Amino acid sequence: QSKQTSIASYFSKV
Amino acid sequence: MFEARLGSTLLLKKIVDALRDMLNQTTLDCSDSGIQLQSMDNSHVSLVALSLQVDCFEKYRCDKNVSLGVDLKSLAKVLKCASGDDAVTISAPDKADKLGLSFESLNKERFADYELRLLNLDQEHLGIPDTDYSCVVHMPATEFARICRDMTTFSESVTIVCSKDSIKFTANGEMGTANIKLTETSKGDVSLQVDDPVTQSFAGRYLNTFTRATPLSERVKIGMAADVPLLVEYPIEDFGYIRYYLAPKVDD
Repeated sequence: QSKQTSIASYFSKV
Repeated sequence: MFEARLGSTLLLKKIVDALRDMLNQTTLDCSDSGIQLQSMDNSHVSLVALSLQVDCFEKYRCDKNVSLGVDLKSLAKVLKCASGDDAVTISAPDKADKLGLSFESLNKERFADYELRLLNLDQEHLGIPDTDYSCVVHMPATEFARICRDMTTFSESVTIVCSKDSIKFTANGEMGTANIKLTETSKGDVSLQVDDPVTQSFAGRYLNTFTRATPLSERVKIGMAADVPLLVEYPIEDFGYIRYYLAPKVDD
C-alpha cells in the first residue's frame, strides 16, 4: 500500500 | 504600467489549456524579465511553474513588478472570443483591478478589447531547488500523453522504472496489468541519460493532467531522482517552459 505525499514537503516556502 | 504583446493568441490559449485542468485561479508574476507563474493544485500534490521570458513577446514593458490574479476559466472565455492567429496584448496599469486584453486580427482590420476582473489571491511561493536528476528522459510529447492515457485505463497508480537502457511504465489494477517500455531510438526521438536507476510511483491522474500541455511542444523532458518529485517539462518555443512537479507515492 502506498501513500500520496504532498509537494509542499519537498520544496521550502519562500 | 505592464504591457506585453504576443504575436499569436494561439500560444496563450495553449498555455491556459495547459493550466486550467489543474488550477482554477492563479497569479501571473510580471517583472522586467518576463512573466512567471507558480501554483500548487488544490490538493497540494503537484506544482506547476511557467516562465515566459521577454523574448517571447513582440513588445514587452513592465515598469514595476506586478502580480495579476486571474480566474483561468474566465480568461479562457475571453480567449475563446479571439482567433488563434490574432495578436494579443495584455496590459494592466499599476495597482490595476482589471486586466486588459486586446486582440488585433492578422490583416489589422479588426480590433477587440476586453477587460477581465483581477482577483486578490494570497499565494504562497515555494523555492524550487536546482536538482541534478539521476534520470533524464526526452521523448515526443504525444508519446508521453499516449502512455499516460493508456496507463490510467488500468490503474490509478503508475510506476515508472528508469534504468540505463529503458524507461518502463507499469499500471496494475483490477482489470489487469499494463507495461510500456521505451528504449533509446535510433532516430533519437527517445533519449535516456541515466546515472542511477530510479523506481517511483505516481498518481496517474496528475500525469494525465500534465499532458494537457502537449500542444505546446513536440518534446517533453522527464526528470527523476530518488526522494524528489518527478519533473515533467515542456519547452515553450525557445523562450520559456512549463514545468510540472509531482510528489511521488511512498510505501505506507
